[in-house]
Amino acid sequence: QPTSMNAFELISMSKGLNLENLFDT
Amino acid sequence: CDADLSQQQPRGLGNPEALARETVFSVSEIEALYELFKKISSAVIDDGLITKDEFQLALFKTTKKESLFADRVFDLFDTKHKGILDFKEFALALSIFHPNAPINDKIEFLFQLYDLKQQGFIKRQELKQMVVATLAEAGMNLADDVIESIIDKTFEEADTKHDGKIDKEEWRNLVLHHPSLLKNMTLQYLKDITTTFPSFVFHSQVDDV
Repeated sequence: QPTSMNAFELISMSKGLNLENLFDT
Repeated sequence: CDADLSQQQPRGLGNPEALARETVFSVSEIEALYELFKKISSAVIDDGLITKDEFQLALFKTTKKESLFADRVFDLFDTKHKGILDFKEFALALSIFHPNAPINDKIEFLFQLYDLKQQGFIKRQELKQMVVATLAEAGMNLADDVIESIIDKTFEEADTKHDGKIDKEEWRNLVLHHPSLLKNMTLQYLKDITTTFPSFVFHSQVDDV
């Protein structure tokens, strides 16, 4: 639930911050 | 002008032994990482450099998607501020994401990423901008007063000096209470990079140490 998270926990869900996809070539 | 700058950017693997000394990677891992770099940097233009478009393409499998955070990550990787990444910039930045990299480097990198205006602290407005961007990316709608209450709650916890901004020390304390905030900063893939890109052995220039 986004409303129960602190703002940084919510931001850390952004796909732009998940670099794992770089390895999926 | 940009074209002139990209002409000056070094291309190729460079000196893998020197890069291994500057990072947490072994020489073999640097060479395997270069295989990944070659794939990403040849996706649009095969010029041995990663453009922002190629970076976004690798992350989202499309150049269309715009992400505030992918932009910020690219800009932090781009330490020479030329709008393109050479292999050394790529390897130095990804080294911070290695499971063996010092936690302080991860904390510092993420702080810089969130410090949108690069003022040495994160203000309410920046935090709200990032929350709004995250929700927009995910296609989620939250009422403004709900977003405001999330920001309020975060500042109540993080801004222990009560000066309306989160500085590096406060950020560090927050992360130590919420280690999950660092989860994006560790990529297990980097530990297995030589098995993910075994073809590096065909191009290897040196015996590993």
